[in-house]
Amino acid sequence: AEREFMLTFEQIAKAFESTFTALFGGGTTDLYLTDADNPLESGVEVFAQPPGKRQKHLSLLSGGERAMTALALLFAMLEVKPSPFCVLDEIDAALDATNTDRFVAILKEFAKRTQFIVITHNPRTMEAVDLLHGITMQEAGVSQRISVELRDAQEEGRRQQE
Amino acid sequence: AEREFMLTFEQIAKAFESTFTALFGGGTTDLYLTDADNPLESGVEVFAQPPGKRQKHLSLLSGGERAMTALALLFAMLEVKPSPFCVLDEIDAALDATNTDRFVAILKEFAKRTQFIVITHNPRTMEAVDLLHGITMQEAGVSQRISVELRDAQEEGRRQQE
Amino acid sequence: MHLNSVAMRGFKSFADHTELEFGHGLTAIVGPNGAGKSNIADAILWVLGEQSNRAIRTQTSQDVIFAGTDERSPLGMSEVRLLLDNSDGMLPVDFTEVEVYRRLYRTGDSEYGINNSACRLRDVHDLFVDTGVGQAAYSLVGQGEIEAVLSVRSEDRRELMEEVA
Amino acid sequence: MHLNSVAMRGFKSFADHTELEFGHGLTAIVGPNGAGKSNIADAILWVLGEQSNRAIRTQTSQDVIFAGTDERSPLGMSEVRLLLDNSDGMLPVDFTEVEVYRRLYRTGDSEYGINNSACRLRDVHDLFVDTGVGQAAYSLVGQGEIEAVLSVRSEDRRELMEEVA
Ligand SMILES: Nc1ncnc2c1ncn2[C@@H]1O[C@H](COP(=O)(O)OP(=O)(O)OP(=O)(O)O)[C@@H](O)[C@H]1O
Ligand SMILES: Nc1ncnc2c1ncn2[C@@H]1O[C@H](COP(=O)(O)OP(=O)(O)OP(=O)(O)O)[C@@H](O)[C@H]1O
Ligand SMILES: [Mg+2]
Ligand SMILES: [Mg+2]
Repeated sequence: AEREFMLTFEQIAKAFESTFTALFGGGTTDLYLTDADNPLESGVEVFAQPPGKRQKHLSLLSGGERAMTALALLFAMLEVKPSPFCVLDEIDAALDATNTDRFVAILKEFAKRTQFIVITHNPRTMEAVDLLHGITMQEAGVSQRISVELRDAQEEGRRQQE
Repeated sequence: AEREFMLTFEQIAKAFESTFTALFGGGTTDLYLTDADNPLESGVEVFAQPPGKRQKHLSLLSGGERAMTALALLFAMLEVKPSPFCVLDEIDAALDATNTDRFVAILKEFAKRTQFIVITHNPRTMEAVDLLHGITMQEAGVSQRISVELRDAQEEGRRQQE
Repeated sequence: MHLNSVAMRGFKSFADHTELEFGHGLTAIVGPNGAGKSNIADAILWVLGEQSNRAIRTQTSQDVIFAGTDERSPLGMSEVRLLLDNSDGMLPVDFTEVEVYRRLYRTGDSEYGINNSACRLRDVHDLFVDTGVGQAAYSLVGQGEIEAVLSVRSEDRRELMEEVA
Repeated sequence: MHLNSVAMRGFKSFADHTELEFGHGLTAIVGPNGAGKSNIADAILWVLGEQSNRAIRTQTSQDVIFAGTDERSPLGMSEVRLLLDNSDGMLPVDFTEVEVYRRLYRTGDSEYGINNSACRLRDVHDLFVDTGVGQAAYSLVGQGEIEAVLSVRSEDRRELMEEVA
């Protein structure tokens, strides 16, 4: 069990480096055990630096940078053990345009192996999907599904943001 | 001290009802002490129901509804004891268009008594302010301030969201 | 294995029967605040056998049953059905299409079923236990939860990675 | 009493001297992810005498000093200056304009001042103690913190309201 965990852990660390650099266009990562002699009791620490930056702790990263780092770790785990499907609820909330595009690019890449269902307010994310469901409450307190055209949904989403 | 707290508490409860109904266009609120005999040891529980809905717990509210409820409570406290200035960092992140407009309306109202500095990605919020500062990192890792025109900032913000 | 569709009625704000189909590619669910989007994520977790109230934002298990509005009475039951494509045989049953359902009555009674054959909650768990679905924290990221991936205790992060192994 | 401007250099990502003016009305700070917007909120808290690392997202106090980049060396000091309009006399000093500054050197030495007169941290705290600024949790809401207003323990919420009283 320890052997198996160590193997997986190294795979995740390697995947994390590649997903992080894909999302940030560069940078440095490290995933390490706090107690290497006792992997199954140990903690796992994350070190991540966006390109050109030198801050020492994750806490110094911005909200958007932390969201991108978390996404990199999530996708790293999905790379090592793909889940058949994955539901993501507003994980793009903190991302600006550039970061949303990078997130969408990696999402499309991973969509070859995993079925993604994303809940979003972000028109750029909507741009990337194949199927769109609109949820509304025409009657107060009662939800229903409606078909939405991409253009209308994006317009609404853009109206949402402006 | 207990007398003073009770007085303030009742004022906050009353203000909360009015800020909540302003933000939700209706609904019901209650702010109550868990231990009314020992106010200074007690907890404070929040009950809030958007118009037409009947859910019993705050946890059942949506992300956007919880953000609006939190804002209502924040503004209620500001109403009872105005702060000279108030810094709000991306508190509109979870809000859709309609809710952003309602938040902006109450913000402008309270701006008569309190100086607000808001950090935002939301073009609708930008629409409401009198002064805009752009922060960029033209050199990697080094922040600087630039002047931005409202139109450009909103365009960027809209681009941010699409 | 992938999701074909989810259907629900009486589940949280979905008082009336509602069905969502999922394509093979990326699906997005959109709409205003409070419309019911996250409730759909809750429904998927719930029908897969979720037992933690916190995971679906409830305080008691009956909170998933439509509570009524000013115009409508509360309902007595909540039901969710999940239809899966099993052509790759990932699920340990001999069907290419698998439907899982779960019902909760206001009395507290629960019903579970696989392909219209009543079963226990444990059977639903067993169906998915080797697929990484439902249990794996990284196959569903709830609203506001992405930050948690970084802010959990480092031991919890190791446990999360143990699930990947 | 209101803010006229904040100026900083060597504070987190603001390696070079930067100044922001604040109008009487609503001011917005905008820009891409990681640009430094929240660092400005941190700077305002910090110059008002914030002592908690968590409140300004640092692990050690020296984390506020510009740490350098691939192109630039780290700096040896961080300085923030806050200029306030005191025409309403809310601050207990005889000036209509009050400037508060704070410096931290990489050696660990700190300097504080009010109107270019060196003072102790306590004097900065005392200056603002009756105004509700800085201390009141509801005069600064950090990124991702709005949810906390609802999710804190109910005793903490009562304490927050005691501050209002
Ligand atoms: N048992 C129930 N009966 C009726 N309504 C319910 C029940 N449980 C939750 N709701 C309602 O469902 C709504 C929340 O839906 P949900 O969290 O899915 O919104 P959302 O579309 O994700 O919104 P947001 O964009 O703000 O996250 C709330 O208004 C809540 O009152
Ligand atoms: N001591 C320091 N020296 C240099 N850079 C620092 C230092 N402390 C923090 N930073 C950098 O500041 C950046 C974070 O800035 P900030 O949190 O203000 O971003 P933001 O504009 O609020 O972004 P977002 O929109 O994502 O919230 C990080 O990239 C971090 O590396
Ligand atoms: Mg939601
Ligand atoms: Mg920020």
